[in-house]
Amino acid sequence: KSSQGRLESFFKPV
Amino acid sequence: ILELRLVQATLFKNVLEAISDLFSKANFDFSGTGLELQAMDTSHVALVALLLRAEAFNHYLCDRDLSMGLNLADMAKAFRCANNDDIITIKAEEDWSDTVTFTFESPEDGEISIFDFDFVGTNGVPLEIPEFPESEYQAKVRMPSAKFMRICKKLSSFGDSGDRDTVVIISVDKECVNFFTRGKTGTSTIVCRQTQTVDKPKEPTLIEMKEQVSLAFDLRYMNSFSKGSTLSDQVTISLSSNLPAVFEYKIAETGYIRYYMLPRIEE
Repeated sequence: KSSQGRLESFFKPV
Repeated sequence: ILELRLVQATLFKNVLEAISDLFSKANFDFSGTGLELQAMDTSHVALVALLLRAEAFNHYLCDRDLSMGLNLADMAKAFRCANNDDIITIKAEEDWSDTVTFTFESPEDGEISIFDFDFVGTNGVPLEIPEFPESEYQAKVRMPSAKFMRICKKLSSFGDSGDRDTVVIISVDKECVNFFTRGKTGTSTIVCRQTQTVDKPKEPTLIEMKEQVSLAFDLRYMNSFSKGSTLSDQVTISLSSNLPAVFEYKIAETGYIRYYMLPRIEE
């Protein structure tokens, strides 16, 4: 079973 | 004041077609450099970043940085009414009342359509998008964008269409990139070899591999990314097991559209 990774940890708010 | 003009609506039409099915809202950042657009899908799986430098426009005046959230579905609807050779003007006034005006003018019959769009909140964008070091990517594949789109279509037609979560596995091994998906009653693999550039110099498939890599992605997203093909003849896919994959289309000399997505994680 796998899940889609989320992007928050790579892109921070400006 | 913000005042931009494009003598051919095609570029903007294509941009909207390339993003509006996956992203509902986007942040448009206008500065002296040009237009930077960012959008994140509602499930925070995919991010799109677009740059159109001021030179991409026939007229570009922006004397103050201006950031606005806009609804892409509404914009796509408006742009579907525009003809490819319509002249587009984008205007926002200094005493702007949270709206931006898009005007389409037909050069043949002089008909003018005017759309005012209200600003909307966006899903947490704009974000800081770092340039990830090249060395962090295990492999890079460059291929004709039409070929990538065809591959996505083939995989989608074979993949279990009732399942929203059809997964595609992209593997790079020496001079081959494989796209693999599982359907209801079997599997499908599309193998792309590196092509000799002498045969078809304009349509090379190039593979740069540091180490073998095999990553799983949601096909639905990849399919949406492939719509960037109207903006560029080539797509570059950068793959890493630790970083978001980047699907990049360069827009002539004037910018790019980049889609970011993390590979699926084993639980």
